[in-house]
Amino acid sequence: EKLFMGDQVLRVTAGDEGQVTQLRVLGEQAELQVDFWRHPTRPGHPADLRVPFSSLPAVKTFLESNNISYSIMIEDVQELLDEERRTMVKSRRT
Amino acid sequence: ERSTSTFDFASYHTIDEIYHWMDVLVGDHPNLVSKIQIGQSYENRPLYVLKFSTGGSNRSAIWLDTGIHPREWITQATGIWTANKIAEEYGKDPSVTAILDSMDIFFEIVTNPDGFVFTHSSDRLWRKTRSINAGSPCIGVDPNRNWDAGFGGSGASSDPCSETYHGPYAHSEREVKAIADFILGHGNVKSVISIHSYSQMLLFPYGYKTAPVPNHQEMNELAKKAVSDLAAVYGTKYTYGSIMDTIYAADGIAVDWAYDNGVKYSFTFELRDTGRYGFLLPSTQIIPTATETWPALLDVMVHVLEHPY
Repeated sequence: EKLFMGDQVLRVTAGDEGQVTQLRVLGEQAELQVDFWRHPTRPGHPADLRVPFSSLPAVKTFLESNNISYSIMIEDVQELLDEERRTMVKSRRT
Repeated sequence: ERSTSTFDFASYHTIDEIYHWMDVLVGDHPNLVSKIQIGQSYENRPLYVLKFSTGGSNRSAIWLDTGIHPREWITQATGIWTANKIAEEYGKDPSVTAILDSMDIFFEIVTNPDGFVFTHSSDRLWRKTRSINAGSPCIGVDPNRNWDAGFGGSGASSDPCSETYHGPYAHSEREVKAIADFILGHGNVKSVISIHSYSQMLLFPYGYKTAPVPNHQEMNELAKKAVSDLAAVYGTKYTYGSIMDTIYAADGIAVDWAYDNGVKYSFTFELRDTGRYGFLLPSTQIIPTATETWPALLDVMVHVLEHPY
């Protein structure tokens, strides 16, 4: 079973076309294993990136060094998954 | 559950529970709903489709599918609720009744069963099929980049490790080929509505080229009405338009294939996002999501009924 402990989902908003392009470049860096949940489309529209725990420093540095604004949408993916599982077990018991 | 009245539509369910529920739905509405199998998945799971029909032979039809990307759980859950709604509203709601008095509806609720099972057992965030890629350690193909419509272009990846890997050749995935064969074999499908989550969009072709479809204006106006009626329920705001204009270039996708194969009313939904949970939407979101999606779906289906071609 794959665990997602410490993985975060970042909501990123590109300010211009150049930043949209930079986000696409970020997605092409296979070693970072960034999983785009919502892809960058145009300036002002949010993109959501699941970032493995091990890649968080590199990705955040990339965003900050390119002045791309972001917020943390999900602090810890595994916590949400655990909560989802608890809900399903409870529902089934009911 | 022994009856659809005791099934918990507000919960997420395993594939066994969903497949069992399909049988219950058929049992509860034997003169309206039947279950057909259109193929088998890579791991040999049955690909089931619910057929809603009041009779006739090879009537014009609407195709609905949910869950081609298995991690989008709100989508399959909305599919279950919607299928039940169609069955329950026939004979009550004038629009549903009019549609089913003239047309059939085919509804594939778990379009990618192998991936769906994998999201329950091993990787909650799995998106692709589970087929093995020769020469690569990475598993799976993005089934919504595997259709024969601009297949292999720049809006998909040739890397088997990518989430948008298009596969070795068009329709290499059994899950895709089964639908393509079914729709082509049927020959009278007038609308394809492929449902995803989560970006709050109602989209239509093309994704693989910038040219507008010939009936772009009609599609745009229909999409505008549908998202307006959706927003009237809970205020959820959708964007709409062609895939290329609204999201990005996407090659080898289902609705482009459908359109290029004569299905004029081809749409794809991206269901709701609370802005916090993404694909992990709590189950409390299922009923609201399905409820608000219903009038938009109905708008499209009624338009198809009223604009025969």
